[in-house]
Amino acid sequence: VGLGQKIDEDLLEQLEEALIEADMGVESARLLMEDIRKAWKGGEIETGADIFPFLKADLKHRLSRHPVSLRMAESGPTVILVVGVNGAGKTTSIAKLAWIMTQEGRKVLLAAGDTFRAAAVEQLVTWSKRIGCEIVTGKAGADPASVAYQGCERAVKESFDVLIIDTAGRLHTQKNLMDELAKVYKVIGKVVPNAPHETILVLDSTTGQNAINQARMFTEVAGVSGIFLAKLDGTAKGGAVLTIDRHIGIPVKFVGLGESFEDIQRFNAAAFVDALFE
Amino acid sequence: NLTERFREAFKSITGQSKLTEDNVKDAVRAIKRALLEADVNLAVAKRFVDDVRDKALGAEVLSGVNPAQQFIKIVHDELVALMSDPSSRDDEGRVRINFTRSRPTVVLMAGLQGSGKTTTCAKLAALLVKRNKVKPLLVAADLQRPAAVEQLKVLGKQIGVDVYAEEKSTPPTVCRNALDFARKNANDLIILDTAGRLHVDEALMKEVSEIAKLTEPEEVLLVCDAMTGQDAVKSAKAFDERLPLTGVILTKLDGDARGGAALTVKAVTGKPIKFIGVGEKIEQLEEFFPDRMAGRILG
Ligand SMILES: Nc1nc2c(ncn2[C@@H]2O[C@H](COP(=O)(O)OP(=O)(O)OP(=O)(O)O)[C@@H](O)[C@H]2O)c(=O)[nH]1
Ligand SMILES: Nc1nc2c(ncn2[C@@H]2O[C@H](COP(=O)(O)OP(=O)(O)OP(=O)(O)O)[C@@H](O)[C@H]2O)c(=O)[nH]1
Ligand SMILES: [Mg+2]
Ligand SMILES: [Mg+2]
Repeated sequence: VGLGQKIDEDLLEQLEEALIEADMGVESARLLMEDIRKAWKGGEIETGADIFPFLKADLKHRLSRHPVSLRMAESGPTVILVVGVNGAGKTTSIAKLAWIMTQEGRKVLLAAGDTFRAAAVEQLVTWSKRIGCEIVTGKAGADPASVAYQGCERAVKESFDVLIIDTAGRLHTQKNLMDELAKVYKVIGKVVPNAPHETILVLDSTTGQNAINQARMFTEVAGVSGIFLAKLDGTAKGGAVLTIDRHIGIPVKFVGLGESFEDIQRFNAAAFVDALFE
Repeated sequence: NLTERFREAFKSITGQSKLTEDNVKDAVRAIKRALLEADVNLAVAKRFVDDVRDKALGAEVLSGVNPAQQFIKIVHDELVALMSDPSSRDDEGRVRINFTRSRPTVVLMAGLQGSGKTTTCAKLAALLVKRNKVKPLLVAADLQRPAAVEQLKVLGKQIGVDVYAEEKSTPPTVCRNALDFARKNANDLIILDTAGRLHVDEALMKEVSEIAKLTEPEEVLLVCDAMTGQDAVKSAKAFDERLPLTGVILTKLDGDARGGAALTVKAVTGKPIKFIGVGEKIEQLEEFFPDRMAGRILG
C-alpha cells in the first residue's frame, strides 16, 4: 500500500476533470474517483504513478465486457433497426454498415424508413447507389411500419443476408414518435422471428449528458442492443458511453470517423480510452 | 425547485444574516455541479461560480428573505445577465436582424454536422417573411451531403420561397452567383445554407471563411445543437475565430437537454443567441429568452 501515504488529491482532481471534459458526467467521474480511492486503500494501487494506468485499465475492462460483433440471425436475414435523435448520423451510419457488410460478401437490403423528413429517402437512395445495394422505399408520408414490413418481407423472400432499416430522427421526449417507433419494432418481430436482431442507437459524439436519457428511452421502446458512436473524428470524446455502460450496460459496437461510407471502425475499447485523455 | 434540491448544500447559509466565504462554500459547489450536469463547459462553469461567489460575498441577507433563495436569485440573475445581449434587440425588445438597404441582406448559416442548419434556414426565411415582409432566396451551398440540395428545395417549396442551386459547382461559386441572381430576381434577403463541417477540418473551415469574405454577410449565424456537451467550447471558439459571427441559433430545445451549451457558447464567443429551434416544423423557431434558458440550465 502507499504505506499510509495520502493519495495525490491533485492528480485525482486532474483525472476527474479530464473525465468531465470528456462528457463522462460529474456523478460518474466522482464514482470512478471513489473506486480509485478504494483501490488505493485496499492496496490494489501502490504508488501515485500507478493511479493513471489503473484508471485506464479499469475503463478498458468495463468497455470490453460485451461483444462488439453484431448478433446475426441463425437462419434467414439479420435485421438491424437503426434509431436515434435528429441529426445524430443514422442515415450515414447505415451507409457505412451496408458497406462493411457488402465487403464481407453479404447481400444487403436497405429500407428507407424515414418517410417524414424532406429528402430523407433520396439521401438513402443515393447511398444505396454508391454502395451498390438494394433498397426498399415507400410512398412519401407512408407509415414507417409499412416500409419496415415491406423490407422484412422482401429480405426473406429474396434471401438477403442483412436488412438495415432507417428511421426518422426523433427526440425521446416526443411520446407519439416513440410510440411510432415501438410499432415499427413490433411489426419487424411479426415478420421475421427474433427480429430485429440488433437495434443500433446512433449517438453523436458531441452530445453531453442527454445521451444517457436517449439510451434509456430508446431502449424502452426498441430494445437498443448496440451503440454506433458517430462523429468521433471531431474533438468530442464521446465519454457519455462510459456512463451508459455503467448504468445501462449497452455496448458500443461501431464508431463513425467521417462522412464517407468507409469512415467506420469496429469499436476498440483500448484506443477509445487512450483517446479520452489525449 | 432549485432551493429544495439544494436544501442540504444551502444548510450552512440558512439562518445566517450575511453570506460569507465559509457559508457559501457548499452552495457554490452545488451550483457548479448543477451547471456541469447541465453540460456547461467545465472552465466556463468554474469562472461563473467564481463570479457568483464574488457577487454573493458580503451581501447582507435581505430581511424576510430565505438566504438560500437570495443566493439562487444572485445565480439566476448572473446567468441571465451573461446570456443577455441588449444590443441585439430592437426598441420593442425583438431580436434584430441586421437588414441592409443597399443590396440584398446576406445571412450565412454555419455549424457542425447535423446541428439543424438546413431546417433552420427555411424556418428563418418563413419567420422573416411574416415579420419583415421580405422576399428571401434560399441558397443550396451544401454540395457535399447526399440530397442536401433536394432537402432545401423541398423545404423552399413548402414555404413558397425560391431556392438557388447549381449542378456542378463549388460552394463559394454558388454563393457568389446567388448574389447576382438575387438582384435580378428582386430578392432582398439571401440565406446561405452551408455544409456541416468539423472545426478541425482545415479545408472546410477555410472554405466557409472564404464564403464569408466573398459575400460579406450582414449576419453570420452559428447553428448549435442544444444537447452538445463539453465540446461546445472548442467548436464555438473555432467558428468564432474563423468567421465574423453575429449570432447563434440553438436547436432541438424541444428535447430535455438542459442546454448548458447556451452558456458555454455565449461565454466563449460573446455573440448573442438570437433564436431557438423547438421542433421540426417550419413555425418552430422562436426568439431566445435568457431568463427561460437560465431556469432550464439550473434545472
Ligand atoms: N464528421 C462526421 N460527420 C458525420 C458522421 N456521421 C454522420 N455525419 C454527418 O452528420 C450529418 C447528419 O447525418 P445524417 O446521417 O443525415 O443524420 P440522421 O441521424 O440520419 O439525421 P435525421 O435523419 O435528420 O435525424 C451529415 O452531414 C453527415 O455527413 C461522422 O462519423 N463524422
Ligand atoms: N426536434 C427538433 N429537430 C430539429 C430541430 N431543428 C432541426 N431538427 C432536425 O434535425 C435534423 C437535422 O437537421 P438538418 O437541417 O438536416 O441539419 P443540418 O445542420 O443541415 O445537417 P448537415 O447539413 O448534415 O450538417 C433533421 O431531422 C431536422 O428535422 C429542432 O429545433 N427540433
Ligand atoms: Mg436520417
Ligand atoms: Mg444541411
